[in-house]
Amino acid sequence: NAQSTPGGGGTSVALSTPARAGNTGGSFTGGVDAQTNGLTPHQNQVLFLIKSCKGSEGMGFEELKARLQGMNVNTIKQALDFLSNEGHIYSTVDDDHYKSTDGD
Amino acid sequence: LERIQRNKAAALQKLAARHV
Repeated sequence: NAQSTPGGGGTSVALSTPARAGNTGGSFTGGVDAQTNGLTPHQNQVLFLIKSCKGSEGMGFEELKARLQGMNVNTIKQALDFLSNEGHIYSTVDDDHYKSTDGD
Repeated sequence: LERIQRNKAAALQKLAARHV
């Protein structure tokens, strides 16, 4: 709703890229980077997983669910909803596949 | 594929609008 005043230049939020790119299996154990961007830890977790997926189709909901065992399906959906509203992610081949905007 | 590009463009715009 808020009209943005152009010309301010891009003070974009510095998205911290965690240095643990090789560590794919792990669950987020809280920590500092779970609180970046003003997202909830759940939202961050979802975003992080989507970011880590480099396929052209992004990450499917089923895969997210599988990787986020213990997280409520509705919570995941809400996180996806929020993230796509914010523009962090977008749906690709269908509404169940998401890709991160700052991936490439 | 066109849909993907469109979604991506829309998402990037949203993102930009959030972080002015």
